[in-house]
Amino acid sequence: EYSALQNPLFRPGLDYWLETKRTLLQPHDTMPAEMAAQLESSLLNCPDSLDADTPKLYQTPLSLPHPTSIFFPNETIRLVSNDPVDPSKNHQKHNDIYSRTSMGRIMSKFDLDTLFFIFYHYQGTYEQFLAARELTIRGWQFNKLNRCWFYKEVEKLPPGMEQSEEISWRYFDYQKSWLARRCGADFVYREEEFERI
Amino acid sequence: LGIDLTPVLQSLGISSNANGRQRVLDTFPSPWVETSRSEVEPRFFVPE
Amino acid sequence: TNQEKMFLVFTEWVKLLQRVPDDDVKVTVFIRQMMDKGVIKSTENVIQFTKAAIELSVGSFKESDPASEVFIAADAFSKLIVKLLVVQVFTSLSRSEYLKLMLSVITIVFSEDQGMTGNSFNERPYFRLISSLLCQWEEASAHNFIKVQDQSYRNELIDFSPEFYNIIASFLHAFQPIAYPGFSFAWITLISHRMFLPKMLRLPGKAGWSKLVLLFTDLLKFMAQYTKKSDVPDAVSVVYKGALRVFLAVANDAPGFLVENHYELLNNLPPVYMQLRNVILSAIPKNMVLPNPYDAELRISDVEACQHVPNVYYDPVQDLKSLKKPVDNYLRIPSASLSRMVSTSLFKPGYEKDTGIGYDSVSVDTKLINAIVLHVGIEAALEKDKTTATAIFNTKSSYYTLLTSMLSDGNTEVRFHVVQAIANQLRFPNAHTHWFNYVLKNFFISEDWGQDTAEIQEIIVRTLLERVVTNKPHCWGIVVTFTELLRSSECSIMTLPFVKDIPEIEHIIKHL
Repeated sequence: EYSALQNPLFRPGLDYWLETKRTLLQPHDTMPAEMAAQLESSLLNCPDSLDADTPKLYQTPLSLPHPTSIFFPNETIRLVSNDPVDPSKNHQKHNDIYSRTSMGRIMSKFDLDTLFFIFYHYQGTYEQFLAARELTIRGWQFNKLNRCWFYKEVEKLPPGMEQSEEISWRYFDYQKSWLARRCGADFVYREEEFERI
Repeated sequence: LGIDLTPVLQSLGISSNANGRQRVLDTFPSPWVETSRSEVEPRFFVPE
Repeated sequence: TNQEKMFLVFTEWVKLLQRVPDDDVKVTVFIRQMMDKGVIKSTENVIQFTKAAIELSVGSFKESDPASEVFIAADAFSKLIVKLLVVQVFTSLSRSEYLKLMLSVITIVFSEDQGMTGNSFNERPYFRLISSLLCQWEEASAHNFIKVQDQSYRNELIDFSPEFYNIIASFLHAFQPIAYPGFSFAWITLISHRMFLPKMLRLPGKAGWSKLVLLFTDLLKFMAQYTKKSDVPDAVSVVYKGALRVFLAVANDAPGFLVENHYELLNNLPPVYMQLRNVILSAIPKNMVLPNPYDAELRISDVEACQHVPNVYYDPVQDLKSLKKPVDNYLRIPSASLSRMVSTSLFKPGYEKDTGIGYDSVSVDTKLINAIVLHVGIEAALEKDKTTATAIFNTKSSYYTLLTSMLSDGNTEVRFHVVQAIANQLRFPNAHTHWFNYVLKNFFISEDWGQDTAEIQEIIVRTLLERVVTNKPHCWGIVVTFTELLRSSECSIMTLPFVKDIPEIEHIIKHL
């Protein structure tokens, strides 16, 4: 009787909706044939993992122009793998939800070049995220200001020297040379410049 | 009497190793094995 | 017509989202224009537009080539819903009301679709809409809506987010399998969705737990309703398989949820689902290591964890109704009249079909019995903390004698369900397991049952046996209790008539 429900847009949907309340209050003792048929139909149409996957309406083109073979497939291969995780990996990120996914595992086999390519060319994507994760696992850090990945190299010096270790920094030059380069002697590490991943 | 749950747990990616316990619901493709043939994209975050 | 205009606008929206990224300024401008031009300015318009959008989404799915992208419109619609929740300023209507309004319209269209199409109803576009809605909300809300610049809007959205999930849960409750059997499999997939279930489990303050228990109860009720002993439809077996996997996943990721909600979950669990019951009751708090229950040297009173009282999320006292006063009064000052009042209130007005092992109907209020037993256990544990252990580990304590009077006053059926309710509390090492272990052991060796001794002992043995004879998991408390009884020198189980007179049982007990 509420005026809102008098809306003609709601007929006959509202009537069907009310019917279901009756069933809820008094469920059938044994499953009627019609219900069994509907249940069967639901089973046949059961949504699968593709139906449940994250929607992608706009396909981002590669973020930086870079030649790629037309023979490479557009879809990423995401096969289900239930191989147990290697317990010898002790980095905390090794035990996160991504370590079990096939993409996460494939990334751990990629070399740095491939990881940087994915990071810079697939911006805003799940793949970029995983590449960043893998780089972090390998000890690289992302600088928010110059958008480069940096790596701290610690070299143990022979005993008897003034210092026990020598620290040098490298960064990956994605804009020009596409190579890892040593940082100049004037490089100063400032923690706040780096993304906490 | 139920069934031996070991293969069921395996299909879920749940290891019997208590130390290696990982969450499975965040990457759960479907309640049934038959409809879990491909992985689903889990939540993730890309900083600005 | 207005409807045609709505269709056009929505179609433009779908096209736009395929051409630009969703954080492009054009997307926000489009929405602003929708509002300025009155497409979604009033409640009436919102209703009309929502109806048009869902009808187009479902229609385009039905008409699309199955090999193509069939969900583009549904995905675009769910993105629109999220955008509308995030970018709008809510003055006359709250965010919650707005979302409920849109979901209500979708519900009515959904009802009409399934009502008109019957067996040829296709659940997939509706599933996709909600699935995508959950994915896109997750993206929008990541890191506490960090992409939202304005801090006060950000705070509003952060406050709203748990509401979002609970509203979705409420609508899923309305779509439950008993109401919409044609949506059953989509429904189960939705309640276990990676963007819904773990979120609901982990909302701060357990804000999602009540609704989750409701949804799991809906699932269990459906399974219970349609599991008759001999002819379980194949589809219901498939439902069970899925349900089992979901519960196993929850037991792995969030055992605390099963630990704290075992009472409500078991109230709706069909008794024949022995293994599923064990799965729920064997959940143990994360990081707890169980002492070996088969260890001959194990003394349950020495297990440190038995000092801790487990949390019970839903207080069973709410289910005692008119018996709350008599029970609590008895626990303070026991009297025969009070215990009699309890014992005579355990029956239901009539018989109800139920599928148990060895029985197919129930005339007692099992929910009430479960409530009384758990409530007494909760109160006993509280008493122990307030006073001493001897106050409750005492066959003269009111906690113990209330349960004994229920057994001695009751018939076979009452006794069976009381013992079952006690067995449901024999879980991981905790104060309840500890006390109920004491209760059951003493019930078994008690000499106060007179002629009823054999029956009560048989019920106890049967109850414990049926829980260990199934495939694993087995509850720690059940194994410990049963092991103690088997090893008991005070009363050798092997000499009991219901064991030695039945070769199969004798064989099993001997083996154990």
